[in-house]
Amino acid sequence: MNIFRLVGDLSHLLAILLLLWKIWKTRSCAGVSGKSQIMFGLVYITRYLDLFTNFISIYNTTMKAIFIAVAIATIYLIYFKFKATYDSNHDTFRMEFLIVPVGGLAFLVNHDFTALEILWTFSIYLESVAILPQLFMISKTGEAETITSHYLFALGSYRALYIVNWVYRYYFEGFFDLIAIVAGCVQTILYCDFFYLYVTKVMHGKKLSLPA
Amino acid sequence: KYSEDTKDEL
Repeated sequence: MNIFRLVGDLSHLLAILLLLWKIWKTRSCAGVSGKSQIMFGLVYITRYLDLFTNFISIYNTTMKAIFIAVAIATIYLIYFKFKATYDSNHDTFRMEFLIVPVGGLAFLVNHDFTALEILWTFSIYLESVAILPQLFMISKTGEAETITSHYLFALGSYRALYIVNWVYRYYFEGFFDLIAIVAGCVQTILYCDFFYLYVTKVMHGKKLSLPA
Repeated sequence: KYSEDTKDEL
């Protein structure tokens, strides 16, 4: 474990708790893409299947359990409890356009042709594009609530910090995983224009609004 | 292969 990965994990935890809190407090999931949340739920479930079989550390097990629980709770709030506030007219990104190619790629490009490894690879690839419906929804509505932009900033920062973690681990531990690194770079690149808007607008107290 | 201990990452 290194500081970059620890801060990254905490940023990730902050992001998902922030979103859950926003929906719970405002009792509304307006501006939140349920499709992205479903895909994040899929990401955690397919990646953390070894939750009960492969113990690494208390920290690892606890965080995996929290991520899965919060993802399920968020999906529940969006599609059941506060379903009336779910903005399905703007959450129109076709998930199958992401899940099918990602599933195919996981079969073709992986470290090991075993069920667990292919599911882990699928999870890594899916996570890199899972935010697209959310970014697409913001581009359609032209704006995002400030708390939602904080959520996106924390979520985008987590994988950017993981990239620094991978550089660190390459130089100090001689460790690298090309699949995770390439997918992590794609994921972080997808946030770039949002990061720009966040820094230039939200940091100056303005609402995040895309140029119409 | 180095990817062995990716699995210690979240």
